[in-house]
Amino acid sequence: FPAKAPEANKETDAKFAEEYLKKYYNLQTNGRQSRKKGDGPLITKIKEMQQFLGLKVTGILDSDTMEVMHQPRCGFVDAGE
Amino acid sequence: FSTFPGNRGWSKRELTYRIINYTPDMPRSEVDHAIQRAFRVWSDVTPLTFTRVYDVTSDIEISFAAQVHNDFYPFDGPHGTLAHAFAPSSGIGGDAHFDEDETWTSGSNGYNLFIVAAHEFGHSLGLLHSNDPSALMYPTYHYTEPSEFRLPEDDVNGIQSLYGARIT
Repeated sequence: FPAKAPEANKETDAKFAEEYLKKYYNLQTNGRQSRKKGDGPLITKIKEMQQFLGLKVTGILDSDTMEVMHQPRCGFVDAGE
Repeated sequence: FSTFPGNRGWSKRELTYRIINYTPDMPRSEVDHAIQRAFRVWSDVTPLTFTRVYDVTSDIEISFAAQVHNDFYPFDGPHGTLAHAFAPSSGIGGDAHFDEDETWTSGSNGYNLFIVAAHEFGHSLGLLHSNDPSALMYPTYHYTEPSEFRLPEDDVNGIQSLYGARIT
């Protein structure tokens, strides 16, 4: 069995999450993670999404978060324009 | 619940709708019934009325389309985004679009058109998404047997904040 399969899944999850957050939570990123102290835009948006969806707010793409993000949904954005 | 900032919904209470085209997934009569019933979800608890029109532009134009479809929000193929609708205003405002790449149904084998339409019409009337997982306006799809559907309290409170309650 593959020893490093979870790493590949994490990359796929992160890519999926970024697209999801851009589409539904108005995530704006130039593709680079912030090196400043504190959360970058992606983690901030993950937390915002988790709070909105009634999930535990961790800023991490845990299984509960990924499950909700993979559910079919309305195309309307959850963030203010 | 939440509402569109700065948008107090429709200023009139008598609204019209038109079904521009049909999905081949369901008999037309079932589409008509699902749409009519989805509007009734909201008219049962507010003073709003919905009248179907055929040959003139209506307040809420309903269509099925796939991928790019003349707005800035192309659909994405099966699953993912199921539908979207626009906040109350003239023109495209209030209109509801359903992704034709989905499988629409009046049962549970596919996406139930009544459930999705009722949610989208919430947007057409001025509601944003709710963060209450039991609410109709929660952003993700959850099947409920249509005959057992009751509009959750959060949604009742939301729509009545815009239009008041139906006086019986």
